[in-house]
Amino acid sequence: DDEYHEHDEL
Amino acid sequence: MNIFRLAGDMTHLASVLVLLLKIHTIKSCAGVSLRTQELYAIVFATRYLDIFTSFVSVYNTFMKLVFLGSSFSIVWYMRYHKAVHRTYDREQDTFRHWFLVLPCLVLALLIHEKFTFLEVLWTFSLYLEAVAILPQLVLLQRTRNIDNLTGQYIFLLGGYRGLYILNWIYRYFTEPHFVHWITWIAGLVQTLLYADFFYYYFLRFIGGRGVE
Repeated sequence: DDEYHEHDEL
Repeated sequence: MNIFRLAGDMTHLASVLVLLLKIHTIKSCAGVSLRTQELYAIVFATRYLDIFTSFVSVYNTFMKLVFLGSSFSIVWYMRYHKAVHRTYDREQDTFRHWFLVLPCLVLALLIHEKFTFLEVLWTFSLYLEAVAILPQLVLLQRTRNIDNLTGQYIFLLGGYRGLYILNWIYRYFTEPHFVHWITWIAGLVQTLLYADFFYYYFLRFIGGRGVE
């Protein structure tokens, strides 16, 4: 699934 | 969140605090590259634009504000604070850092995970962060002195990205679909740029003498 990942890293 | 990433964030936080400490307490920025600091301010400004649009966690938002605040205040100190500005060695800090910005922007327009304004700027900030230390490393070679807070600053800065690589390895093996080649390659290049600095930094510890 190519759900758009949220940038959860700094 | 895993221990590698937390350790990485704390090391990164420590690097900016060491630098702010140096500049604020001894009112000196000798040996510090203003150009690297300007690049870092751009890195954070273009990476944390999503601070207004997406909320990940209190920790995430808090740390973004700390990094934005510290990087811009370091640039402000070095540019406009009378006492500090006087200690800035402008003649030595001559790396053409604007030549780094454009290629990173072009590369971000060509290679990104998603072609949106925020994502392209986020990718640009990754590429720029990978090379942002260059003016500082060049300045360090000229001032030939790693035995001070600036040396600690660079050491912590390199350590943070090294810990992030461990974090990416950990997440790759524990989270399905966690594959981010762009981040990994940019992070690896960034860490490799510190390789020779780490070599001399450890020599200094082993040898216990000033390293040229």
